[in-house]
Amino acid sequence: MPVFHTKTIESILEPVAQQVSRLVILHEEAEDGNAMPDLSQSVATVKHAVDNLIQIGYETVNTSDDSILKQDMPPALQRVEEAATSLLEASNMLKEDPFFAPARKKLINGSRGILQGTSALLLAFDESEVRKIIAQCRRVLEYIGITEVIESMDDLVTFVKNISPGLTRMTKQVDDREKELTHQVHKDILLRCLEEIKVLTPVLISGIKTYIQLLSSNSPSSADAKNNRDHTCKALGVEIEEIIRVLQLTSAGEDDIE
Amino acid sequence: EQILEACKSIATATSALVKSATAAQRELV
Repeated sequence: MPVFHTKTIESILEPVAQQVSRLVILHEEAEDGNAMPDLSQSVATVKHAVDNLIQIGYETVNTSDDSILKQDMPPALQRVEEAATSLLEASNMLKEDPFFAPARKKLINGSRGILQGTSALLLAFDESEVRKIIAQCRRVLEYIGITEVIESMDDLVTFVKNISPGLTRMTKQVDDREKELTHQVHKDILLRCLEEIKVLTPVLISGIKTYIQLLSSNSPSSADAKNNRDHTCKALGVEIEEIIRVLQLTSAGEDDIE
Repeated sequence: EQILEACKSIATATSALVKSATAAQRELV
């Protein structure tokens, strides 16, 4: 079962997570008794990368209009910065004494801190990207509500013209997201919802058209046509709501009940 | 996109650092 819920996060963090695990295991099995080499150059490279992230991170915080991202990113950045300081201290201590146990502990904690801070940061960023897709889903959901007031062919033409770009954008974004996910259950649900939306959209337009035609001819069947239209509209809404729900899941198991 | 690249750089640098530290211990094991 994958630990990271997106392929991008997995590709970034999986290699470093494995390295840190190996170091922790060596330490816990008390097999780290060898003299530690001079790590100052490697730590300097980490510090340089951290400084760059801090700069980019705060620029993102300052320019973003996502209030949750603004709130989530600074603690993660702080975590990474503190971890880098720990690594620097550990490296200096080990330079003095390559066998110094507390320095080894600090090295492990620093590495873990980098991993956890970077993970929190990537998660905050990813959630922000998901919120953008959800906002698009909600726009479509809101627009679908207009079907209730469509009573002429001109209205229907305007409706189709207006909803098409948003619907296309939404399905493209969800489709791209599905490809990014690592949890098979979540991928399958999103694909199923997209497939349903593809089927239901022309059914809805056709249903609205039938209702308009029957309404204009004062047919008694217009009430049934209205019910059919509303039923399809509701079904479409359910699929979009389901997409929104699954997009917010970040770990496998959350969806087992489904 | 810049954030992802920056995180990638940190992960690569940290991985290299930890690898050096681990390799040194492996020599003893």
